Amino acid sequence: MKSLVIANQKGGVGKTALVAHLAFDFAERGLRVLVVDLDTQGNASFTLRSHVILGEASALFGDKPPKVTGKPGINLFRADAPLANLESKNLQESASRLRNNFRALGREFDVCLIDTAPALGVRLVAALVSADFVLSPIELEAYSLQGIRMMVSTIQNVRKGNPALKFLGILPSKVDSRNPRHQAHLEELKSTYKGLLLPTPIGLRSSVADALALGEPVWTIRKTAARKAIREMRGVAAHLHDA
Amino acid sequence: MKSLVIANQKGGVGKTALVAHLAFDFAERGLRVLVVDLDTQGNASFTLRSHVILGEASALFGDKPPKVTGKPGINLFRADAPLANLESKNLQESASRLRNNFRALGREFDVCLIDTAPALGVRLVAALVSADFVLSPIELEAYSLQGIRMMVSTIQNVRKGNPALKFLGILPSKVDSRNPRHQAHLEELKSTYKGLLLPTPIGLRSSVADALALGEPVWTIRKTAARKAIREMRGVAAHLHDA
Ligand SMILES: Nc1ncnc2c1ncn2[C@@H]1O[C@H](COP(=O)(O)OP(=O)(O)OP(=O)(O)O)[C@@H](O)[C@H]1O
Ligand SMILES: Nc1ncnc2c1ncn2[C@@H]1O[C@H](COP(=O)(O)OP(=O)(O)OP(=O)(O)O)[C@@H](O)[C@H]1O
Ligand SMILES: [Mg+2]
Ligand SMILES: [Mg+2]
Repeated sequence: MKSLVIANQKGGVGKTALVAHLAFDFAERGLRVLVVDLDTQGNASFTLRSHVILGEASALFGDKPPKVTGKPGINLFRADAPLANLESKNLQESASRLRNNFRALGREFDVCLIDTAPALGVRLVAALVSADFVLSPIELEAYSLQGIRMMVSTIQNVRKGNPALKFLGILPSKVDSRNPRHQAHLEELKSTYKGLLLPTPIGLRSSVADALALGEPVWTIRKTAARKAIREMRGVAAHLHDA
Repeated sequence: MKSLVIANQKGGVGKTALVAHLAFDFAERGLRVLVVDLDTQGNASFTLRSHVILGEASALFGDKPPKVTGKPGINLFRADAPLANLESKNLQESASRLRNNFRALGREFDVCLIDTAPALGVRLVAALVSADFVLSPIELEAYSLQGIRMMVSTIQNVRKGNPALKFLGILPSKVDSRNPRHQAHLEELKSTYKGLLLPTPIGLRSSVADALALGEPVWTIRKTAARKAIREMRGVAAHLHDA
């Protein structure tokens, strides 16, 4: 099982939108997809509510792995309130439990996608310690751009405990192509974080929000307005599938 | 001193944008404004960087109040990294320290505005225990609307420890008037949360993001495109000033 954490301390940048669409796309390719929702908001759990619910995400921090069988499609450990208690627990212990439980589940799934809360807390660090890859969606606004430095240094710190962790880069999302500020910020990013930028930005697309509320991928929305969003989400999934 | 917490677990809904603009408006009215940035992202601290920096926000959780004098204008306790350590501390102790320190500072300021991280953690609860008012900006999207229930129940729980806390309501923000989904959600809100909705929604206004990056209020932006944003931000400030 390959595991990917989607993380950014900045709120509302499209983390859950990305997790959901990668899950939809990878499941359609016949993979056994495990989704873990570590955010007590439970947005990913809401969007994926019609798929296989394996249990509560806090169970993954227990001292024994949950007994589950992976089936092709989307299998979800949904967000639950006790997740919040992890923030006052010992980081090392929480991280090694999650890591051990992921190892035990590894044979049952092909890929694991982890949605995280907008915070650099115990849950995020435990997920980074346990994962193979991490990716950060960002918005092309000053606040989000400033947050990249903190995100990159958090990832570098975690690499000391998990040298296998690969940073797949930053994905500009909710990009408004008509907004000169977004275009200027995109150019800035290209020069500062040259090798880290994913090639397929995701636009500001109303149909993405529609799809997330419906619990369906954007490619099931039959409007011409959804065409660009479909191409972009499929593009990111294809790029990450091959990673 | 009257204190107002701006809070919502959902990320990116416009909490910091609102804190900054209320601070600008109230300072222009000659008030001695205290801003406390409890979010380690430090977005409010960035936007208010050219104003009076009184110290680090984590100092407000110490066992003695910082010795400061309030002057007319914006006085800031800026975000610092040690704030994150509060999440593993005892909630009661953190809350009573903040509450005591706010009391001690009360003579120096007329109003206190508290920006919070997108999380229902120790810092938020401590702020709610210590404050007189709380207000939640929301986005007119499904994820944000679903989060209201959790927010309202958190506020009601805190009221047991701080009966004086008043919920000023929910403020639709980043509202796209051309988006039928936003309009439909606004109607839904009007029927479900009738008495809680603030009368002056804030639109999706590019000039707001420009202003936040510049560290200036949107009413200093000389474009006609900024006119609506100015009217809205001033409207909300006037409404809250009279609260
Ligand atoms: N590409 C997009 N175009 C338009 N709207 C989007 C897009 N991606 C996400 N959204 C909407 O923007 C809001 C924020 O997106 P999302 O919830 O995925 O971000 P997040 O980073 O997971 O937020 P949080 O930090 O609260 O977990 C949601 O209401 C979602 O519907
Ligand atoms: N009315 C608005 N119109 C357009 N953009 C806005 C508006 N208000 C805020 N923004 C932009 O949207 C983004 C999110 O706003 P902001 O950072 O204020 O939200 P927040 O709730 O404080 O986020 P977080 O949960 O990360 O603290 C920022 O990049 C900001 O520049
Ligand atoms: Mg999310
Ligand atoms: Mg903020």
